[in-house]
Amino acid sequence: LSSTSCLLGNKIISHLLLTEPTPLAANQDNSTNDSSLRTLLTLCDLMNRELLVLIDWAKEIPGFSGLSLVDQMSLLQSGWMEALLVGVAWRSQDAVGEELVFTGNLRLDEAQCRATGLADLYEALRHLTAKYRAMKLSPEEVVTLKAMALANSGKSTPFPQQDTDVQFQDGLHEALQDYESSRREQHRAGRLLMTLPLLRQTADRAVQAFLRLHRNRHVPLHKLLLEMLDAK
Amino acid sequence: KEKHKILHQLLQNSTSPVDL
Repeated sequence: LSSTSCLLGNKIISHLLLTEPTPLAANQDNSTNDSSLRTLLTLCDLMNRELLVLIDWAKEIPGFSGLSLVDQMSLLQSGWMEALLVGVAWRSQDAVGEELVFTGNLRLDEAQCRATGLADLYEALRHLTAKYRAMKLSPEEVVTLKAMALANSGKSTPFPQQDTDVQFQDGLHEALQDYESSRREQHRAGRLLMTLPLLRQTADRAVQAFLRLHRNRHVPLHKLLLEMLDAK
Repeated sequence: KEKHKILHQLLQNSTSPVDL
């Protein structure tokens, strides 16, 4: 690997670390006496605000703004849940009592997830969390994985990819390879990429869980969150 | 576009491309 690409890789990861958003705090919902529904509405409000932050974050990923508007929309519509769940799994690694740490002041254990209709999501996310914990991810790897999840999320089409799409994916891939080479971890980039299918499965289960709650239990959702769930 | 109008609007807000 050339020293130029090494330098570029490090710059991309440094930039991703620098632009990683500060975690939001959950605003406790008080609109109902049903405590499970309150928890769920608190979580949905948090996710809606996180989506806004995520869209601004995506614009900061090197190469993203060079994509066409259609491609930007397509990647965000496919990959937003994956990008959000990387953060949840990372924060839940050392949680007491196997809780899911959606944010510092919103931690849900298995019983709470079951009560809110998110038992399926709990199981899938704990599995992903265990995987990341076993791999002992570094913060550099977490931010790069999050960006790669988004870059990799586009729908596969029979048409050749645009140059900008390829450059966007290759830039992140090269950054990860260079970072792992600098740590003398030859197989690590490949191992990280091999976790992306599990992340996608987990995100699909999360989307299905929220859509089920909205359609079957008529849980009200914010407009942006609903629009992004519907896009799936 | 109409169906995904919030995302469309949020992305159209001007942003400077990152030059690395």
